[in-house]
Amino acid sequence: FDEIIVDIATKRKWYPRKILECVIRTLKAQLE
Amino acid sequence: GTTMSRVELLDTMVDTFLEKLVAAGSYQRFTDCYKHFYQLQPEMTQRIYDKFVSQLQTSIREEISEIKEEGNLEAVLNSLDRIVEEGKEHQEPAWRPSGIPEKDLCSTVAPYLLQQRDALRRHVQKQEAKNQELASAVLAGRRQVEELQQQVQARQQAWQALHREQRELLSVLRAP
Amino acid sequence: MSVDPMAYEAQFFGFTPQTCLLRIYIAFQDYLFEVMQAVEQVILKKMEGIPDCEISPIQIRKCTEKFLCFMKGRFDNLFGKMEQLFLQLILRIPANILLPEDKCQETHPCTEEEFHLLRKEIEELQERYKTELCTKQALLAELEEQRIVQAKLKETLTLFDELENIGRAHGTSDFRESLVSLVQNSRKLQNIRDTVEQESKRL
Repeated sequence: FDEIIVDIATKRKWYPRKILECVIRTLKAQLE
Repeated sequence: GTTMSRVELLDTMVDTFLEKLVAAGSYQRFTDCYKHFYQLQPEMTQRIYDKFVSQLQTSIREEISEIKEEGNLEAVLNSLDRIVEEGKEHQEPAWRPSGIPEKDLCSTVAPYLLQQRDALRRHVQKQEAKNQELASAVLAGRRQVEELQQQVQARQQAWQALHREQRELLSVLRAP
Repeated sequence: MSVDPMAYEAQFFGFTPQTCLLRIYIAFQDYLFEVMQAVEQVILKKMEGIPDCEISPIQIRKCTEKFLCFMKGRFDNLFGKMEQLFLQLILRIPANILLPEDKCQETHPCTEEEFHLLRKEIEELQERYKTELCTKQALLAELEEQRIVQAKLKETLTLFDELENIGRAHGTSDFRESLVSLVQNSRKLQNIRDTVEQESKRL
């Protein structure tokens, strides 16, 4: 249970940033 | 009243815990338990008890230092102090993850989509304005082509009339 | 009792506060046991040095257990209190606090509905932009076509101008007039010729 919490919390901390990097790249490519 | 830093609070709590633990395990209590040995060797009992207390305190404090070291806890707690200090004006309960990543991600991505939308709006408006100019140029061009066509047509008709004159002349000249 | 997973704290610390405290509890407890064990070892060793000592190791063990049992009880009670304070005051993200990585939830709150509308608007804008680009191509193509047609028409007009200039260069300012006058003169000549012919027949 503890590992699951830490795993989810870690994803919540880092994944938005990673996803954002992809989204920004995609938006830039679309604009170009 | 005074806001202690989390690190100070932690040290204070551990000190208080130790203080109370040692107070609970008083010398009185210790000698009660080791009564016979105490009666035989009172000084030795005192030394052993003192050693017990100091060793327990040292071990527990070392453990706390180790944990602080390991998890870089002091820096983390100090940064939490800063975050709390910065956010203290905000009194209502703050946002918390909803448990639905897609939902939570909307706000993360939204600012960039807004930028994208604004950039696209600018591009569309710019292109529309350019096309407006082009459209006017095309309309002007169509009018000009029409005028030229009319001019050519007029000249052409003049030459055709001429041609008719010419044919008439020939017919006159050729008449027997 | 529902367990508070303290996931938000775990997001900040990288571990759950409960685990951290469990780790501390186990370490402290181990130390307590170790120190008690050391105390008992020292006492047993000291007793070996005492001649005709009536105390047996079993008795000492019982004393140790008695003292440890009491200490463990107090330890658990005190640790429970410290744990509460830890979880409330130290390893807790206050309810009104948002972590830096979640700031956008506050600055740009966006519901799923708004998000989809925004994406839809972007798609529409992209379509409009493509349409405008196509319009631009079509307009440029027509301008190019007009340029060619106008050049052709101007070329034709120039041709007509040159023709007239040639006429002018040979004394005929206006072809049509000259042709008309030619026709008239020819007709006159023909009439004269006819008249002459008639006269000669008559004579």
